[in-house]
Amino acid sequence: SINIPQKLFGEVTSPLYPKPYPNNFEATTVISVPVGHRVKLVFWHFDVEPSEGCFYDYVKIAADKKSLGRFCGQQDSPLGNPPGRREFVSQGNKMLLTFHTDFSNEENGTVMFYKGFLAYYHAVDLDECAPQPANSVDDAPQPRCQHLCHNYIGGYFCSCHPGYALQKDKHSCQAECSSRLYTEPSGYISSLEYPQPYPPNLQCNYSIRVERGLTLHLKFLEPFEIDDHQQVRCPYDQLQIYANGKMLGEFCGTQKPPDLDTSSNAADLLFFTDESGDSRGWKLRYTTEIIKCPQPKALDEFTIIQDLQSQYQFRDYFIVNCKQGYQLVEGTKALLSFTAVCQDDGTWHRAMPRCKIKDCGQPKDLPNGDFHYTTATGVNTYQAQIQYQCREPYYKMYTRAGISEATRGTFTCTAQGIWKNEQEGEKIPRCLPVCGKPVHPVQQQQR
Amino acid sequence: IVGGQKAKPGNFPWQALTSIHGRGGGALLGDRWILTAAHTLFPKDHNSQLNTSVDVFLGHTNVEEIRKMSNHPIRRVSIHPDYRQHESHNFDGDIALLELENSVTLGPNLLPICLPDNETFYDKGLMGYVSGFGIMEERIAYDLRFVRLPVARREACERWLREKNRNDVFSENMFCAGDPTLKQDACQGDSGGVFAVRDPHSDRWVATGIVSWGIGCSRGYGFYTKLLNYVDWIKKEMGEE
Repeated sequence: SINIPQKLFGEVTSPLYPKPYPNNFEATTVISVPVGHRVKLVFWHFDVEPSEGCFYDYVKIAADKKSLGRFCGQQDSPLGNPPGRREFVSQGNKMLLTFHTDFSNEENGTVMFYKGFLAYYHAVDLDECAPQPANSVDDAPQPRCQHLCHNYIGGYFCSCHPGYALQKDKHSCQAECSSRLYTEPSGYISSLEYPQPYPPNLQCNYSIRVERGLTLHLKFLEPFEIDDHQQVRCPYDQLQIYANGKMLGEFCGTQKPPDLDTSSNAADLLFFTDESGDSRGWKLRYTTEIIKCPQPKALDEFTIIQDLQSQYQFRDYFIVNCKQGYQLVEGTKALLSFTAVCQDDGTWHRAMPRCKIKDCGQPKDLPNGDFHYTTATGVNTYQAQIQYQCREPYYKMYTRAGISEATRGTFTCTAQGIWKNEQEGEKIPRCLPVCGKPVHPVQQQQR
Repeated sequence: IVGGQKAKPGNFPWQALTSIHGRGGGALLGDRWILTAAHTLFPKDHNSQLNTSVDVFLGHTNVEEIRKMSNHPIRRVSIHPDYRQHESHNFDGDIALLELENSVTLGPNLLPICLPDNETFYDKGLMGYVSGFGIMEERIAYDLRFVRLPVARREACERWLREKNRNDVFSENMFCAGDPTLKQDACQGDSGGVFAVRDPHSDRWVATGIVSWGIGCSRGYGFYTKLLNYVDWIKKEMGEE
């Protein structure tokens, strides 16, 4: 046989063409084109000794292990079996052309000369995606790709429907649903092929992750159909739903699950199927709702919640103040200010504080003086009042001009928790020594 | 005190007993200042160093009892800058202040005396009281004694000094009290105590002089540091108190 180097096109001729071909010759020319192409061959000139059934000289064409014909005679002649303008096309990238001659070329005792043939071939792109012939009568045609086939010059490739992944054999598609992520605030999730039966051997994980401060609601749609068993719960296929680290339910059968409130911004749906089954699967719509915190409520009548809103949601906050003369306390700790923020789980990040009446504490001792309560004795809270006095007659309270000792000595527990005098503020009065006033001055009765 | 009488508790509650170079007197100002004579701290004809202890007692009329009431520690001694220790016959500027370490608590037996604010406190004949734990002629006193003396006429005291051929300085910062005809006077150990006058307008007792010097005791006039001339200095030393 003669192997022609692989080319996209070329010519094949009989030996010595266009001179008469030799007797007793047989050779098979192997025409090959690049893989992914088929061979198309046309005879441009054909002049081979004609005979009944092309018994003596002939050109035989074969491809794909099948004969495409045996040819002899001349173009446009009724004798023999000339190929005419017929195009011979292979399925594969090879075509065999066998040229056979016998010992002579005579006709009625006259030696005849035949030029032979000139054939032209070229590569034609093979549409690999075209339906393949069946291997046997019973078999259905086998597609090259399980899902989608894409032809290109010299080759093809396969791809899969959404939700499936092309396997290593580059032909088959396997459902791929092991890490589906949904981040939109609402949407639909369904089993593969829904409402057509879902594929076998699934291990799907659908994760819903929405913003903090939102809570997810799940609502299943009809039809809901997962393989089930009457006696054993969900032995074949099952849909499990998780949120907040807990399983909210495991579902199968044809009864649609109830609407689910996850109380979370994250939920996971796991769907497992076995190798068989013909159920149509499931579909749900998930929606989100912004999380709300409980309405803040004052614990006592002295607490003021600033700009109270009708409702509070995630990231909202409220500020608490006290009425004048009262102090914010959290447990036993005094606070300068208080703000509570609504958290993503619908709780306040701090508990409501209380307002405790301001305590000015024990009044300062007055050197060389004393004080007494003009309000309840021993009570040092807001609005309590004391009166400082100097130890007379030995000391006298120092006052500015025009201010009486009573005024200077009066101290009130203020809203700031400090004892204060109206005129002098926090500064307590001074008791100054009284000079020249003996209690028992010298007296002389004798004259 | 010569020719005087024993004081009752509370008669002179400002009276201090000092023990420096011997017995001396003083008067309480405010609640932590003692007014005294500079020469009780730096006596004439004596070493200029104050290297002896300064003990101050307050609040009683009996020497033994007052000493039992514990000494009041001194924070600071302030001598008037005009005082000349080495001029034996010049008692000008004979005034000093002792600042106590701690304030004292005032009571019926311990009260300050006031300072003068005008010249009327030095009018001729104005009676004042001089008190002290000083000697009674030739006897030591065990109790606080006092004597009532008139402010003397300045010219009379000057004449009296001239007659005695004394070269002692009788400055404008001094006044004299007593009467040569009376056997009443302050004496050694009374120095530093005050000449106290009751102001009838304010009903307050005012210290107008400090017992300073004399020629003998009860044989003439007694000489006193005129406090009115030193009120500004005292106020400056005592600060806002």
